[in-house]
Amino acid sequence: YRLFPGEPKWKKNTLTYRISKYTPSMTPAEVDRAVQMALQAWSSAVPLSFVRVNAGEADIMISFETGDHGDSYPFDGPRGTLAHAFAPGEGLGGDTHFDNAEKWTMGTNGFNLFTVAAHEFGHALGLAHSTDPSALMYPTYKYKHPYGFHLPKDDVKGIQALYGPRKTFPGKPTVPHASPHNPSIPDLCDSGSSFDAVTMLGKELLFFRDRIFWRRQVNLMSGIRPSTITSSFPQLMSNVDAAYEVADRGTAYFFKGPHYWVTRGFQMQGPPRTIYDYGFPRNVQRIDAAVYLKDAQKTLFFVGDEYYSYDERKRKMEKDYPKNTEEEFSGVNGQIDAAVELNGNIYFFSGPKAYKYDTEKEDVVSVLRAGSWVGC
Amino acid sequence: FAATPRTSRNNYHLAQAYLDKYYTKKGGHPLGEMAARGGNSMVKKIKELQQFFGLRVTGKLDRATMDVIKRPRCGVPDVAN
Repeated sequence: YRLFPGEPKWKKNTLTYRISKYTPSMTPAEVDRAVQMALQAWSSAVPLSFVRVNAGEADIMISFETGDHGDSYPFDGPRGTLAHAFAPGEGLGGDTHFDNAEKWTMGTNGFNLFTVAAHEFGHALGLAHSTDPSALMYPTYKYKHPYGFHLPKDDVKGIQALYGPRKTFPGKPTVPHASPHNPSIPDLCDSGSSFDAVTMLGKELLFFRDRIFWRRQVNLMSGIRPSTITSSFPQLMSNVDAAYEVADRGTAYFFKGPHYWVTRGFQMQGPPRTIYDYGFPRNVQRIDAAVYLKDAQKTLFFVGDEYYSYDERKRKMEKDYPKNTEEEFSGVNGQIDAAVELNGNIYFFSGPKAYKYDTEKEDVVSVLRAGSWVGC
Repeated sequence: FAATPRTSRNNYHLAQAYLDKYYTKKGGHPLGEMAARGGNSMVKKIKELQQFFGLRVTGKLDRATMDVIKRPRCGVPDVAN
């Protein structure tokens, strides 16, 4: 394998990508899928994850271009040069262009987009061309079957020289997407214990803390089991900031930093999205807690000492928000870490405390220890 | 197999464009210098290409070399830029 002079690489683990222009020879969904699989080929070998954005600038801008398209590397029509990509860096860095004059395909009747994209993303991550004919980073086109594809050894060595290996479970065979290590289970019964997020999911209540989550039947206190987040939600980040469920839609939403994931039960529904789709201002970088109010069909998002209200029916943020949490929910003190609605009450988790807030009385009617929810 | 003069000329131009695109360090070699030394610099680059692709290093546009030049490929140069 070869690296670029100066060995440019990305200095962060989460990269954004955006497909700004599509090709007529494939459906957008096919292009999305091929790009996602091509990125996954690399993220299975190194601790990098890729988040898709649909607007604005992304680290890796992807487009289909024709002829001279303004980056001093004009395309040359059918065959010849198929695509190119720029080494990691600002501006054009990481950007990947495909020659629109080619016939792109998901199969073999043309140039397989997955094959070429996987090669070009190697450049976008910092690899130059390899002299090893079996390598993905060998300069000439050679069809690679997308499903079950594993990076050849030469490419794994190259990319891990830049970003290090993606760690695996000790004692288990190397598993792609395995979480980095066997996380210790926090002792929820110690007095300072708190949660990162709490949500219903179907008939169960889930409590998230660090890399672990606990599942319990709503009306049963026994049988509460911890497991790692990544063992049930492999594509999720290893920990979660906030979560909520819209039960009548059978959909749950998990938040981490400026991104969120949608699931049906434990099944991921596509790649992560950006929280700005909700209409948050750009200065909001993460969500502390979220709770869906069934009757009102509104979701409250807690950020610092304020909260926003999102109308799930109209799918838009309500006006006149954010509002101050303590002013609107008297008796609830401190930053909200997690929240969930059950039987007409909202349960706010703040540090080691869990406030039971009666929405009719508009007041806190009891305060428990957060750990009592999981049997402490 | 003896190429016709026309084929030879086409191959030559194809190879020249290929070498300029993938085996020329931009900014390091002013174009004039390349023209001034003509074939010599081209032979050097043909050898570089043959070495990169694991072909016999002859400095000539033999059939194996032309096969590689005609194969669809990535637009990033093979030599550091």
